[in-house]
Amino acid sequence: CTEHYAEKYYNRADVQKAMHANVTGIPYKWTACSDVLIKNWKDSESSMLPIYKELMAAGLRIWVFSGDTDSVVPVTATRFSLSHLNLTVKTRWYPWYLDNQVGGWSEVYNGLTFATVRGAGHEVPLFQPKRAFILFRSFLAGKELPKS
Amino acid sequence: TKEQELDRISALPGQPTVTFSQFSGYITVNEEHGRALFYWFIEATSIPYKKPLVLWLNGGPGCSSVAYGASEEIGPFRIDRTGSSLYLNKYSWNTEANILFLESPAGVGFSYTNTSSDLIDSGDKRTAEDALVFLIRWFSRFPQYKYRDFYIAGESYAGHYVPQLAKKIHDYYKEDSHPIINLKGFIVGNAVTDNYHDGIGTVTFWWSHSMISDTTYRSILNNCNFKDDNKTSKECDDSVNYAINHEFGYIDQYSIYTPACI
Repeated sequence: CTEHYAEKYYNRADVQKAMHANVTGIPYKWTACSDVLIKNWKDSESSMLPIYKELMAAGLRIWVFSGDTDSVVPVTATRFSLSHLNLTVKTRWYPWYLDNQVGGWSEVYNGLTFATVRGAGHEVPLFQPKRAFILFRSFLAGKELPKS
Repeated sequence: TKEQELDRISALPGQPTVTFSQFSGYITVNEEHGRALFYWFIEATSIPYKKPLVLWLNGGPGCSSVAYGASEEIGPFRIDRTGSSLYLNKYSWNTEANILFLESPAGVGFSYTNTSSDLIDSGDKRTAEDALVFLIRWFSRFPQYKYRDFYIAGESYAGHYVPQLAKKIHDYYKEDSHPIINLKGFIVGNAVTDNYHDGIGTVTFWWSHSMISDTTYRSILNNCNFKDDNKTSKECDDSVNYAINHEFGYIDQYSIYTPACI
């Protein structure tokens, strides 16, 4: 229910003033998700894989992670999609660790790192904040997730 | 810059005392239609001038990076259940980087348009275009971040926003050996990636996690081809709706083992 807290907080006049927000008097309440936008969304590319290939070739660091208790965009969806890239494995599938527990699993390809986060839902940092933090720190450092 | 100082947040209501700086406000991305995007920028807790810059985008499409990314995922504050005060997030990502949250596209959260028809013809293309304009103008307002190592992060439908914006930036600076927006990479989570493979993988997850019956699994695979974008058959819709309405039960589909929000 955490998004209900945000709906309360960001609709307060003192909060909007402190954030220099809503200066034009938007004619609707602030809300976490806009029904109008999602119901009327027009162009949506069917696949991101061509862009992935192009940006991998350009040398960008690309990490894809997946909380493994999400059923909306689940880990198997991402694995099927990435498998379609036919990437070369650099570091074979291994469990990554945090606090002597398996934080998830990871496989490193030429140009892309994939990692799962064990026990996390769609919003990984909400459900597994420490594991998400280690994932982020490893990404910024360009280092593989810890093997022990 | 003066504009930067006008956006400085002295303190949020109910906020604990912190040492890092934060700014929020609007950047116009289209004068003709009057589209302006709202951002919240939270500097790193220590030596921000040495830390990378990370743009965080939530998905939806139509959902707010302030509501999710900043307030319940990676930001420094959590909102208490009464909505009256904030407490610190021990694993905030702004210990490692300067974090920029963007409410995109116009119509999300505090981001607005003066042309109401914009709200019913948004899509991937204009969202990426406006986000690039936003970034170019944001770096003008925060010149101390020009040339800084820059990353984009996001989840869910931002599995579209993030690579599409990354491509726009890459193309924009293709001829520039010293780009102001110094994009080094991106990271996405539970990301919408490829309609066909995502679709097959989603139904496979439902079956392999015992959320649906064999009968329903076969029915969905037989009736849904996942290839035709935006066009599904009635039989496909009926199969998926039966699964959700009669077999899932009252669960939080975004986290199937934790309590659903009543």
